[in-house]
Amino acid sequence: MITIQQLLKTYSTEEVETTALNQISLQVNQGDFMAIMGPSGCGKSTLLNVIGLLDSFDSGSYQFLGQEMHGLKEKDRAQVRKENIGFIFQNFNLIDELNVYENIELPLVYNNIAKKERKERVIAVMERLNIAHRNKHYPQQLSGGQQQRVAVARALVTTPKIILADEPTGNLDSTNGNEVMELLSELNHQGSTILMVTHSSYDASFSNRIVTLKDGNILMEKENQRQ
Amino acid sequence: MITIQQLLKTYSTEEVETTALNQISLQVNQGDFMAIMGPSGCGKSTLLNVIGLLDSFDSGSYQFLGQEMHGLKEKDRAQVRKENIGFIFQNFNLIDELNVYENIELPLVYNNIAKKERKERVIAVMERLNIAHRNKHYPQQLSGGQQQRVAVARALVTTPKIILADEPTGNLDSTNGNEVMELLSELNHQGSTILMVTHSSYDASFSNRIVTLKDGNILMEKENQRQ
Ligand SMILES: Nc1ncnc2c1ncn2[C@@H]1O[C@H](COP(=O)(O)OP(=O)(O)OP(=O)(O)O)[C@@H](O)[C@H]1O
Ligand SMILES: Nc1ncnc2c1ncn2[C@@H]1O[C@H](COP(=O)(O)OP(=O)(O)OP(=O)(O)O)[C@@H](O)[C@H]1O
Ligand SMILES: [Mg+2]
Ligand SMILES: [Mg+2]
Repeated sequence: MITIQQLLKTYSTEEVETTALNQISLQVNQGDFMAIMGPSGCGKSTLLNVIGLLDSFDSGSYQFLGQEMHGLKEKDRAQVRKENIGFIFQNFNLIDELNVYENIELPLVYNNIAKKERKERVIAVMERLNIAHRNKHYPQQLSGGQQQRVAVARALVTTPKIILADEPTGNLDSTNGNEVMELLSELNHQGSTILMVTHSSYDASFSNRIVTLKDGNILMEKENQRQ
Repeated sequence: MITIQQLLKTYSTEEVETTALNQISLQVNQGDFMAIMGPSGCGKSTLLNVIGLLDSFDSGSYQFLGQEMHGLKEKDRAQVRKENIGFIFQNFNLIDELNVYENIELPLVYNNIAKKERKERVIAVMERLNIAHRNKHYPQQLSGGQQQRVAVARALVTTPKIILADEPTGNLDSTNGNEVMELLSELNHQGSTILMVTHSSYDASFSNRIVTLKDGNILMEKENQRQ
């Protein structure tokens, strides 16, 4: 499903050049639930942004569903992304001008889903994540954990082929965090491939593979025995 | 140091009125390190914002350092806040137009600290939190955990009388999170009073009191035996 080879990603500021991903290679198979761990600043969000086609890379190869992504135009990257990927951002990235319902509904609108079905799916995921009572609020009127759950709901409402989750429970108490992990597990059992950045070994226990990064390199990989 | 009695705080949107703090009463003594816990949406950030004089409240009493805060003008609240309170925000609230060094330096500038001393203190806290190598970066050029550490550094650089920390380790791996907790502990031993919202029982173990909220009420309070 995803084959990455010798992928290099650098950032330059006036002062310094940072090698965020140091010619890494990685294979993700359909149906995987992969946890990505490592210290703050080691390249996890960068890896997710490159895989999620939100960011380009300098050199190397990234094949997504059989198609090479290097050199693909922004417009074509956006198309591949909208049709296949659900992204839960580390800083949520909610749209301030839209309320909770409209934020969650947006990917369904992009994918031309009919209004009646959009309503059913938005309501179902809002109830699942316990935020239906806030559906007319705007993001600035929500608690941190409520915003995070809206970001989760929006990424999952299209039941995408691949889910990229960047620290999806960072602002949640254990009950709400567990609910998010249960939902991700279910979607994985139903066929979604999941890559999840996390600092929590509890969250990582839901995965079948754990990849650990350090300074832009893959330090190690291991299989995880799920219950 | 802080005496809160029958404090009521509500939010109104077009659709619904939310009682975020339901006539709560709370006493915080100088030198306390209080953990505030509870489910997502139960009122923790609201409590911190009211205590931190960032938000007004509807009724009840809030005495800070012997002075009643209810009805205080915005200008006077801001003055009390700048002189006494360091705030670590749940969503960081860094200033995009300033780099890391300038973001951390800002409270010292407001407090009229001389340039030479500002430099020493900013460098000391950046090295302590392992972000000195990013001092010329802008917030958008930082990882999530790096942004969080800049927010922590900025709140602590004035060694304030009272530190309000809203989930200060949510985006950090265990090593960096532990470093933040050690630094808060040290400041507490040196005399700072700390109120910390957290979802982590590990973080809460550094406190001497744990207050649990639920639906805008104080559910329970307990002493914590620190090692
Ligand atoms: N500006 C606002 N307008 C309307 N309602 C609000 C506003 N800010 C917060 N609320 C509501 O008040 C309640 C308490 O919010 P608060 O941010 O204090 O929760 P919290 O305990 O910090 O949650 P979390 O753990 O998710 O950060 C929530 O139900 C939230 O939806
Ligand atoms: N736009 C940018 N410009 C310059 N440097 C950047 C930029 N974005 C990220 N970096 C740097 O690249 C490195 C990797 O960042 P990344 O966001 O991938 O880390 P991370 O592993 O997600 O960390 P965290 O756990 O703190 O979220 C960091 O050292 C960061 O400072
Ligand atoms: Mg990150
Ligand atoms: Mg909060």
